[in-house]
Amino acid sequence: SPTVSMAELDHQVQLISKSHLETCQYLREELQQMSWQNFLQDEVESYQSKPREVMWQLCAVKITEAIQYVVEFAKRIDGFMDLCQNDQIVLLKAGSLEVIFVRMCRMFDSQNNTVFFDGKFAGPDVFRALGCDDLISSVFDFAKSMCSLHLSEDELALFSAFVLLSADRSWLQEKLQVEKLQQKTQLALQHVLQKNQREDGLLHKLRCKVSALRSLCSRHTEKLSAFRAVYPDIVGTHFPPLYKELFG
Amino acid sequence: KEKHKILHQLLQNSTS
Repeated sequence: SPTVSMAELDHQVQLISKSHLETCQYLREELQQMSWQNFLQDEVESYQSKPREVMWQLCAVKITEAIQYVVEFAKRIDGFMDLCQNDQIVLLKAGSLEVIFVRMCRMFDSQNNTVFFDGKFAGPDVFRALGCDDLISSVFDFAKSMCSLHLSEDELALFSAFVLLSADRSWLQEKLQVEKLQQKTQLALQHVLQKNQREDGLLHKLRCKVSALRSLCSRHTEKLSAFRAVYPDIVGTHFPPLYKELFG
Repeated sequence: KEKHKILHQLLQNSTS
């Protein structure tokens, strides 16, 4: 774009990368140190034998913890807090879980097909009690395919911001403002991909991930409604209030 | 606003 200079793009990349690193919940080094810690068979079985509602509640708590970090990330994105409050909420309601799925590739071990959860690395079988094997397996497949792109922290930061600033979310009041922010982020993402000498098709591959993320999130909503239909009181009284605000 | 009380609160808290 003729209106954005290289220096501005560099600055944008630096700012978003810093916000990402300050709010990413776990540093890569920390995760690497814990990478040998997998759940033992009896621990896996203990997760599998938990009542469905207990496992759902545990996952809701973990998702909520991660969302708090995403909210902090959003607040530190240049321009986000200048949006009207309605739009800040709309973007976080629609995008926070998507960012968690993007961030998940940092906590994912492709070789073992495990993800860092509740203190150790867990395979999909740990989540069996949820009764959502198909969704869990899609989430793991998504993480694996994100991992295969080998994104650096700055690329991941820019992509997360791009996802969060989606200007096509329903109920936005100042769509144009969000569009401007998203375009600026996309330019910064392109800039960082070029600077890191990534292959030409990577931006296209990342764009394809956006629809996969939407599908995962709508399937999460469906599974939650099905769960809520059976256990309305559990959701009402035991789920974190922030989780209910976002997905209720 | 009432519907997203916690989110509002998180957004208003100053970044640490």
